[in-house]
Amino acid sequence: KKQIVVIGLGRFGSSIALNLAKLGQEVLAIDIDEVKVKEVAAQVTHAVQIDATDINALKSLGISNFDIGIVAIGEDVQANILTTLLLKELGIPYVVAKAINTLQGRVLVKIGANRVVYPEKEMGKKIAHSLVSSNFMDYIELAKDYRIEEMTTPASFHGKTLRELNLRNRWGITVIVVKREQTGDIEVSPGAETTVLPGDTMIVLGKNDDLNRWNNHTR
Amino acid sequence: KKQIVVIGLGRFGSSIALNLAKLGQEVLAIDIDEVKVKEVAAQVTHAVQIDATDINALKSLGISNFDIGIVAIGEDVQANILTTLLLKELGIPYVVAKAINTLQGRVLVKIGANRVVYPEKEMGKKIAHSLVSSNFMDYIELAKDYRIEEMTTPASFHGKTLRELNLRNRWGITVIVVKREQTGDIEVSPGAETTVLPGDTMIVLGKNDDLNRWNNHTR
Ligand SMILES: Nc1ncnc2c1ncn2[C@@H]1O[C@H](COP(=O)(O)OP(=O)(O)OP(=O)(O)O)[C@@H](O)[C@H]1O
Ligand SMILES: Nc1ncnc2c1ncn2[C@@H]1O[C@H](COP(=O)(O)OP(=O)(O)OP(=O)(O)O)[C@@H](O)[C@H]1O
Repeated sequence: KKQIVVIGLGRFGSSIALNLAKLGQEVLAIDIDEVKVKEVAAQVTHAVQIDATDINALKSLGISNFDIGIVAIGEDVQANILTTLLLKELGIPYVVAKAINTLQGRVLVKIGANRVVYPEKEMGKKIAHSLVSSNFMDYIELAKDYRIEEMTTPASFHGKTLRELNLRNRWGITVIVVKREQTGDIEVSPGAETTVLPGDTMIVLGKNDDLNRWNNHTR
Repeated sequence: KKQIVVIGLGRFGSSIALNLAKLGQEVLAIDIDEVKVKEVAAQVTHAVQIDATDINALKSLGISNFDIGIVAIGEDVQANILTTLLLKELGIPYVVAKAINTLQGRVLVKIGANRVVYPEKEMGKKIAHSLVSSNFMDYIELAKDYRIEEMTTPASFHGKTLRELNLRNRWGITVIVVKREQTGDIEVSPGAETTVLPGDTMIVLGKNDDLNRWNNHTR
């Protein structure tokens, strides 16, 4: 379980906060606007009204202990950049920041953002692609309880066959593709005798609960 | 090649317009703000400054002949809803509308939007999921030339088995999942005797070129 602070509860930030909470994570939700704070308060671990550019306010919340920080402030580019800088200076190892233009994005990278997201731009690209493919539907959304994930293979897998790993019986997970990093080959519906090698990634299918349990176990 | 009108050139709308143009589609980009229009003009088929809630302005642009309409107006919910209604009344068969809250989304569905998108909400969910999976990589990106797509099944498939359809030999496409709309069941690595039924969707894997060829064929 990760400790995640989400700053900026607009449509994007509140969606991150609420979805993380649904996924069982510890979420501290922050916004300068009390109304936004109240809207999520019942569904997250903690919700606090502060100005996130105030380093003392951040310190008093114990922000330095968090695993992940999300800066989802939008229009106020200056506050977004300053908050990102503060989170890195307070020692949060992984900080995701939203950018509303590429210039801001480059600044964020320079000051230490581990990942920069352009939510509207990326969704626009996805929609464009889905309109052009004749029967394309919205990514890989299976029946409500299932999803497909791609995962790197842990060291404990290497040198073992899929039969030995027995993921279906032990974890309820079905391996549908093995990608060989070393050769770039792709094995679809790999046989039970397939040996997992270092660098391989697997695409797996499973129920959300099973995948969550698997993810918590391998953390 | 489709004729697509994109109304509202904010970050989301302009991304759709520019990506569609890159994908070789005919794009008419519209915004009430001349500055936004100028920004995309060189990269799309046509870019025009009008108020999209003005039905006469829309008519004069020959909007009724378009295949797809995208309404990417954001804050002005009323303009977004009115524009969506006008596009349907002018006879555009497929209209995608952005919504900034679920109430607006329900209204859009009632007035005929074929698809409602919540870009910030959906990206938030995706980011949340990517942060929680221990080894999660950004969706299903296979070796450069491959991808996984979900597709609806055309009428010509219904009542046939996968063996009869022979997609792998005919199109180079591997079916990895069949989703039964009627029961909600999911069949992973379906056998050759699996019969495709109306409403089924398939998740397929293939080389980009093969999938593009398939998509062009079924258009
Ligand atoms: N200094 C700050 N400290 C904390 N929160 C802030 C600060 N500045 C702005 N915010 C909050 O960030 C949130 C998101 O910012 P804003 O609404 O500008 O972004 P947006 O891009 O329009 O959002 P979205 O598209 O996600 O709805 C707002 O709720 C706002 O109150
Ligand atoms: N009546 C209208 N006719 C045409 N364009 C309009 C109309 N009303 C608003 N727009 C345009 O729609 C665009 C997007 O709207 P807005 O900026 O409110 O949305 P947004 O959700 O903040 O955008 P994004 O998140 O995509 O950047 C703006 O460029 C605006 O000028």
